[in-house]
Amino acid sequence: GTRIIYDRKFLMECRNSPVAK
Amino acid sequence: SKYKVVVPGTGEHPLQYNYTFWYSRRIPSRPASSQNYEQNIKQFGTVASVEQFWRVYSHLVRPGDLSGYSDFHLFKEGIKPMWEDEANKNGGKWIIRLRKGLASRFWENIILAMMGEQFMVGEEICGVVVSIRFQEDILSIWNKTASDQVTTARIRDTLRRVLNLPPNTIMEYKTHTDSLKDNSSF
Repeated sequence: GTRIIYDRKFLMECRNSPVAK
Repeated sequence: SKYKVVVPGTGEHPLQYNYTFWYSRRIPSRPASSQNYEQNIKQFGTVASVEQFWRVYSHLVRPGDLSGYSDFHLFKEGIKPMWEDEANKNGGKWIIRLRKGLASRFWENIILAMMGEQFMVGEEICGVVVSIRFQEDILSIWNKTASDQVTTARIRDTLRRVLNLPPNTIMEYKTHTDSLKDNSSF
């Protein structure tokens, strides 16, 4: 099945965004 | 016992798996046994999304700032960080010994790689551990099937890439059966 893949850069950007997009 | 289902919040980025944080601290003078290990290990949060992860993580002490015999564990929800767990009993782990000062950065990178599904080994990953000790710190990643050499090689290669390990870093694979036999991990 499809897997949810995130790279480090994306995960770090989520850390810095106060509101989920 | 009460079981609360953890799901991503509205608009949050879901993870492939839910993960649970655990913390343990051992008094070195006492002999290690699975009984007192189980008493000393506490879970303190399960996350289902990237945003939930950062909310827990940002409140944690950096592992490199812990003292003594302390371990942080991040395991898939439902898998206890113990050799005896059904998901671990046929498994093993890659062990990376780190000189002091590197644990916090490598711990962050290994958990981001696990949560982001960078290892590409299907269901094989169980969790990761950072162990703070006196002389050195130890990072380990646990997988389900120690006998699956293709998987263990892929985990090792991904680790080298995502952690950007110093060239002289020694990586050792140990099955949980061997850990049980010699009754010592670190």
